[in-house]
Amino acid sequence: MNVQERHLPKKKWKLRTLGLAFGSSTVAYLLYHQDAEVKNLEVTLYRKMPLKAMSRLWGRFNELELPIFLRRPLLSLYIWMFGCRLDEAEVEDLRHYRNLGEFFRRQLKPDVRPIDDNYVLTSPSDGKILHYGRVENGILEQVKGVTYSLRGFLGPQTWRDAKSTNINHISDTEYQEELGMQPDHDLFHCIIYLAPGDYHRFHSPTNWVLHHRRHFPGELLSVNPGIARWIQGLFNFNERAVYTGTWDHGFFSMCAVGATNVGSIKIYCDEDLKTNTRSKYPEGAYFDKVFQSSIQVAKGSMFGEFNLG
Amino acid sequence: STIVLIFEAPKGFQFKVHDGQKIRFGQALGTL
Repeated sequence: MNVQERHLPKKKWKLRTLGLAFGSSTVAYLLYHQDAEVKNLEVTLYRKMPLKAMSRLWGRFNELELPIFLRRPLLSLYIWMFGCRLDEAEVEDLRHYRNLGEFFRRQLKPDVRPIDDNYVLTSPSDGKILHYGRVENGILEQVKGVTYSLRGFLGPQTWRDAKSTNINHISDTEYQEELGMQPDHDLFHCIIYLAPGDYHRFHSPTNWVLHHRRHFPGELLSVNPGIARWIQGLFNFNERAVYTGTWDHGFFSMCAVGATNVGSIKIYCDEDLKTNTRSKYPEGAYFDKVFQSSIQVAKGSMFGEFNLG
Repeated sequence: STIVLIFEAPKGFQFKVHDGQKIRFGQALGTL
């Protein structure tokens, strides 16, 4: 600061300070909005990609029967790339897997995953905990600070006599209240991400009774943690099979969410479920199935699998 | 691919995991 500036009258200082504050705020505002616009454009372009068609093609390719001499080198490459634990697989001889699709849905040896009986809720699958916690005001977090809505994820509560069938007319908080939970109860959630090398079958995390399935034939965006941090509401866009029912403590739901190249979901007690088909549906479309007789699902029992495709 | 669990439980329910933790099927997720 030179001598002249030091002796500027107070009024001029105030004007300069105000000008500086205004200027920096404007620059920050413009940068923020430019970033937001660029991000929106990137997300829109990403969602326009033909990821479902590409995944179906990948699935079909991986169902081709490999010549026996190629099975070991090709599958070994996959195992090396994604860090699979071959020693845990029920079948360790790679020549027995006709293709990558079969290896992807491999079974494990019966003793490598003991079920913890000391806990009421156990992990349904191998993977990484993406996020967990209480559901507050009908909003869930896919990763810290990035949210999606419960009503968008589950859809109208037609599996029970909810007051509102049109969920667009109620708030997220009202939607959660309509779940009719007991007064001393809360709603919780947990997201488990399965990486490409993980065991891709999943099991029941507790004893519960299944009443209803809702299939959202959405998109097949990647669900890796990086994308989950990037796209708000990611899980409400993707194809998913939502199973709802009850457990000892009230409402319970388990949802299998598909992803790029892994959009083919099979549920052992629900043969009608067909995922990643060629049919086109409007955004938000869903198909319901009410199980005529409720299905008792035992803790640790095999529930379903993700497949390539 | 991803599995999402959403469930009602008494307010005292506690998760036995942390964000980013690697987990295997059958391991403890939470308790009352």
